[in-house]
Amino acid sequence: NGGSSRGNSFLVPGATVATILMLGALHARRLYDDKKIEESRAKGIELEFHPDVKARFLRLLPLRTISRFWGSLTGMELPIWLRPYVYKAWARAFHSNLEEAELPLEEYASLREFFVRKLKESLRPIDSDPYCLVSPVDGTVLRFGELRGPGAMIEQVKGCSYSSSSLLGENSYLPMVAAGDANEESDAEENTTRDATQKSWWRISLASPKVRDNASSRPLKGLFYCVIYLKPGDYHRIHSPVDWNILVRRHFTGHLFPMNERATRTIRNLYVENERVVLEGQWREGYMAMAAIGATNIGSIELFIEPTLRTNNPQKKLLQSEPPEERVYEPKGVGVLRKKGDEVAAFNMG
Amino acid sequence: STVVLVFQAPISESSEFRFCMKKGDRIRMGEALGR
Repeated sequence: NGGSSRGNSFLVPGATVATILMLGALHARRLYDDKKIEESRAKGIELEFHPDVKARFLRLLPLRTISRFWGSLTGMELPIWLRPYVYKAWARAFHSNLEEAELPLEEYASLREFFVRKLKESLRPIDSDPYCLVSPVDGTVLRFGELRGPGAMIEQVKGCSYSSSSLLGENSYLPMVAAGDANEESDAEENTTRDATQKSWWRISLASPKVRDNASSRPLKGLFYCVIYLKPGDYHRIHSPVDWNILVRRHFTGHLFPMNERATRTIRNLYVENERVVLEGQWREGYMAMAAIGATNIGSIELFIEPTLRTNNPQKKLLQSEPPEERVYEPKGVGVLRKKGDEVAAFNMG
Repeated sequence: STVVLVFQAPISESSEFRFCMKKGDRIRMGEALGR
């Protein structure tokens, strides 16, 4: 008996120390990896797509269930005395600025509520230039550019791209894009040996007609994209990038893979596999779409213009081929007007 | 979580849309993405 109790008294602290050491080692490894990535980026080295075993393993995990469990856990009301400690610890871990929170920390009942906190009034001045498009979120700009050529592909990382129509939906009002840039197109029209498909305009939908200057045969409007990543410590509300009429909302159910840098390099078609809400409409220059893509920890998307929308719902079977659930906002063709800087949506925990 | 914007903007010589940030930049809500 004496030997057994001596064994137990060693086992518990021993296991605790071993766990702490293991977690410490994993964290150190992660910091090292992050540093390497930052160094590569500083040298201008493009990160390439490289699927790994961990990414394949992630597909086996019930990430949606884990996400909802995380949501329930973080939605639990905390005792008032404990709230500042928990939120300060979160802020320290994920580099949030607590000075920006609209309310005193004690007034956020749960971590989930704290996570979607509003900011103090006028902390984010909105650029008032009518010809500018503003960032809808706080985050890191991952990619941006002009969409060109068949498929209008958006690069996830070097060596892995996804089509804008698979991101926004096959029924999207996405306008036509030119094959090649404007000058290449003019050259192509003179060069009869080139493939006819290369010099033609392609379409996903005719909802937005192409606009061209007849004199120069050069298109007047291009189609652009911008991808912004939100870290866990960032402000997680989404605002309107311009004055626009939101005409359609599409909700795609899907996986809830993590969306961090490593995941973008190892999980193919990450942006079109994850659950997302797409808003489509018109602004002064034409077509505008905004896709809010969920992740494991931030699985649900709340729309302020449609509070009844529920995302990250339990499902018996996840079918990727399932068409998105779509809603056309009334009045048809006018939809819901949102001004630049207006709140549109929020990412919720779980 | 991630937000992707897809939008039309002018590309004619007289008024060409240009992004005003770099890849990897931190951006805040309300700051100009492009003009």
